[in-house]
Amino acid sequence: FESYDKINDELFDELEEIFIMADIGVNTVLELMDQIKSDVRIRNVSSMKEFQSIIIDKIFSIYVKDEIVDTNLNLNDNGLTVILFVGVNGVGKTTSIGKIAYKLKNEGKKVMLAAGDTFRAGAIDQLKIWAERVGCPCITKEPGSDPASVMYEAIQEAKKQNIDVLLCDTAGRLQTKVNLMKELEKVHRVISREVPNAPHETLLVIDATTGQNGMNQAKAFTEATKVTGIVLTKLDGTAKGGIVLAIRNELGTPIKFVTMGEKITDLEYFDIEQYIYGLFS
Amino acid sequence: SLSDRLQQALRKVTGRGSLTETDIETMMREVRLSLLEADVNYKVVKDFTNEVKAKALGERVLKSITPGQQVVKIVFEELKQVMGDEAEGLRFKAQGTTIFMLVGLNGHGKTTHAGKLALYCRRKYNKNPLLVAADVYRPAAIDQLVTIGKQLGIPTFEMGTSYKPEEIVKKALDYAKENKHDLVIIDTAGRFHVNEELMEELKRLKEIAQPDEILLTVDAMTGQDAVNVSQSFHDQLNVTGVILTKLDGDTRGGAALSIRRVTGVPIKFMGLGEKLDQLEIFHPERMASRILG
Ligand SMILES: Nc1nc2c(ncn2[C@@H]2O[C@H](COP(=O)(O)OP(=O)(O)OP(=O)(O)O)[C@@H](O)[C@H]2O)c(=O)[nH]1
Ligand SMILES: Nc1nc2c(ncn2[C@@H]2O[C@H](COP(=O)(O)OP(=O)(O)OP(=O)(O)O)[C@@H](O)[C@H]2O)c(=O)[nH]1
Ligand SMILES: [Mg+2]
Ligand SMILES: [Mg+2]
Repeated sequence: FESYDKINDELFDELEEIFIMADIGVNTVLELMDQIKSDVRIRNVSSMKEFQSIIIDKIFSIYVKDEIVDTNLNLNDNGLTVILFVGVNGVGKTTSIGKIAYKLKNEGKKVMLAAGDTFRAGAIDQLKIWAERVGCPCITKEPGSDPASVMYEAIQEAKKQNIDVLLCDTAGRLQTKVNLMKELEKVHRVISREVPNAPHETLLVIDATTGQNGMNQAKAFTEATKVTGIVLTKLDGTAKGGIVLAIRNELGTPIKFVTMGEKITDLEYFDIEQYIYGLFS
Repeated sequence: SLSDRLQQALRKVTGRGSLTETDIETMMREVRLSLLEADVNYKVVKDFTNEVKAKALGERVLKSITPGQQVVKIVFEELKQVMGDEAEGLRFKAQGTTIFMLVGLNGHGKTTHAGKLALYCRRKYNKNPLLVAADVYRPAAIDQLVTIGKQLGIPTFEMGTSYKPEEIVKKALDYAKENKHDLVIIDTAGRFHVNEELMEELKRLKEIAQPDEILLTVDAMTGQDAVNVSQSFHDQLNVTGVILTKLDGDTRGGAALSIRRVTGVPIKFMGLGEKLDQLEIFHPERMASRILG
């Protein structure tokens, strides 16, 4: 914004371009631009500094939506916490489980992984390697087993070993595959039957390079399994993952984590101010 | 759909006789919004819509009794034109070993499509393919490719994760020659176009392998970033083709238009599922109508 000395149509166009290029999505962008423009008009804003604070303010209010945003994980204080990871193919579910398990372990929790992807080549081996890196047990069954049975056995074992947090991996699936979404509903049902209030968190993993289809994903996965939060991955590229703002705006789903790399430490709790800053850098 | 949006936009206009330039502009706004929702790149949308507008004015849409339909037809024709004609085929060497190398971002479908390509080339061109596991970073990546190879009855050359990809590719080429493989398909690790170190590695692999095809694998749900990614990979490696994956979902796939428009690289294949036979030659007309929505 340093190159502009006054607020004009050109500046508004450039701002709209930044928002669209961030994949925020047409409807939310139009809404944002309306609010920014009307605020600028009502307050008769002429300084760049004030303009910037209006922009930040408007994005912030879309994110906060007049409620306390809880980016912390909903952990069970007296008993087993179950976290279910869902999402389409290749977005970073398995890798994010490794990172989050590592973080929780360093926060003093006893963690365990459940290899619920019994379908894809190398999936179980992949999660086992992450369990080794974290230094925690991983429950597996043979490839081709019913994922719900993996979760069932993992929960029994987690109770036996007094585990604090059980992180459950599932196979990637496109939200349009009815039978695969039914399978996910069954997994969710089995978990909720075996542990009261479980899964305590169902995290939808979304790749930052994803465009508008991210909204379809959020709607379908929320319908199948009550998604409680988003993990936004691959922010170490050039994409901004703006679709999560549109999802927050329309469905109210909070973003809990962001990941920015392939190392076990490349994970942070979501911070809206850092995210907004990243939109413009 | 675009035709519904245009009908809506024109409802207030009909009965006036002919349209004004403002009405055309109203319709162009709907075209722009529709293409942005389809994930076509912002700048590509601007240029593309201007061309549609010029055509619309030139084709006397102003006087048409079904202006909405006519604009949809113009958009479809323009999309088809950009998508190109029939898909360009794979380049095979007339003699000796053909080399394909798959590159692209993490999780976009390279390993799966290495398998699909191997099966396709064996069935359609009677090739004797060798898969090469050059991803030594991702946990169990080699396992994944070896398993895929076993499912297809196609051998996978691997040296585990303690050798560098450069070494693996060198040895793989020797192995292919000794074992009479006329096709080598190299699976590489996912990486961002902005990761200098990993892009340098890819350039070294290209130098060693001298591939006949460098196939950029792109997830069809990629949004605005598709232009950054494809342009950067193309500038750095001279990509020869694109494989657009996960088209069995409901994403409109506007990335296809952006990539084609900005880099000119042909889209050669579409990935239509997780199974190894779910690969099809790119259909420009089908892609155009999908983006049109
Ligand atoms: N650069 C980068 N790569 C990531 C990030 N998160 C995950 N990845 C990579 O993305 C690829 C896919 O990750 P996975 O964890 O296998 O994704 P998934 O959702 O479990 O995939 P499926 O189980 O096949 O659906 C791997 O190469 C990961 O290393 C990230 O934040 N940054
Ligand atoms: N539905 C569907 N899934 C696909 C398609 N292509 C690949 N996948 C899935 O997408 C996920 C990622 O595929 P991979 O082949 O591991 O992707 P990759 O590019 O090799 O990933 P990295 O090596 O980590 O960069 C897996 O779950 C695949 O089964 C496709 O065309 N359709
Ligand atoms: Mg996985
Ligand atoms: Mg791979």
